[in-house]
Amino acid sequence: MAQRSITSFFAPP
Amino acid sequence: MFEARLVQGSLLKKILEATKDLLTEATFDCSSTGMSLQAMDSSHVSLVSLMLRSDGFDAYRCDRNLSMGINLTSMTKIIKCSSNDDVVTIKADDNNPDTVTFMFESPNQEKVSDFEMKLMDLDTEHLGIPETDYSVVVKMPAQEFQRVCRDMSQIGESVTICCTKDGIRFSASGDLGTGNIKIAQSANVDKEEEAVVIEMQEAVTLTFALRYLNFFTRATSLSGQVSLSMSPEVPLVVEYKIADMGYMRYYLAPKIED
Repeated sequence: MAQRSITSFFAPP
Repeated sequence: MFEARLVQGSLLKKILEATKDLLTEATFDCSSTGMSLQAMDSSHVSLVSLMLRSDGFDAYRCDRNLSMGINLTSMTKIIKCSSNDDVVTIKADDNNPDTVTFMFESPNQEKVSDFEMKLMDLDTEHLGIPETDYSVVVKMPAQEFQRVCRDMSQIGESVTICCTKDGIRFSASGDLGTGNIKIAQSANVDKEEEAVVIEMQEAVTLTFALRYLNFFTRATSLSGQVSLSMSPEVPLVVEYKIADMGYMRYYLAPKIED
C-alpha cells in the first residue's frame, strides 16, 4: 500500500 | 510585548514530548486568542496542530500578533531546566524580536530562573485544513489507544482500522502472521474517560502507518481520552484535549492500495 502525503489533502491557503 | 504565564509548567514538557519525534522546529503563532502551532513532519505525511487558548493561561498579554520560529530541541533543553511544579512564563519583547525568554518560578518564589533563547527565521507556510463532517468519531481511553498501536506495531508496519456502530477493529499483518484487536462500544458510559464511544454516520475502513500513530501517542500524558475522526479517503485526526486550554491534534494521511 502506498503512503499518501498530507499535502495531497491540505493545500496552502 | 508578549507574555504568557502558565501555572502548570509541566504542561510545556508534555507538549514538547508529544512533538519530539515529529518536529525539530516550528513556528508558534501568538495572537490575542492564544498560542498555536501548525507544522508537518519532515516526510510530509503527518501534520501537528497545537492550540493553547489565552483564557487557559494564568496571565496572557499579546499586544500584537507575533510568530516565533522555535528550535524545539533547544526549547526542550531549556524546559528541562524547569521543575514540574514551577510556574512558567514565556516572554517576547517587540523591541528585541530575535529572542524569547522563559522564566521559571518555584512555588515558594525562592528560586527564579530565566533563559533567553534565540529565535529562528522559519518561513513555514500554513496548510488549510478543510472543515470535515467525519463519518466516524471514536472517543476512547488514550492509554488504550496507545497500547493498541504498540501491540499492532509488533505485528506489522500498518494498521487497518475498521469502524462500525458496534465497535472498532484494528488489524495488522506481517512476516510472523496477523493480529486483530476488536474494541466494542461501551455499554454504559458512567465514566466518560474510560468509555469507548462511537458516533457513526457510515462505516469506515482505512489503513495507516503505525510509525506515525506511535509518535502521536506520546501525547497520551496530555489527556485521559483520545478521539479518532475518520472519513473515507481523508486524513485521520487524532486529538488529545488539553484541559481548559485547547488541544494537541495530529493529522495522518492514509495509505492506499497501489
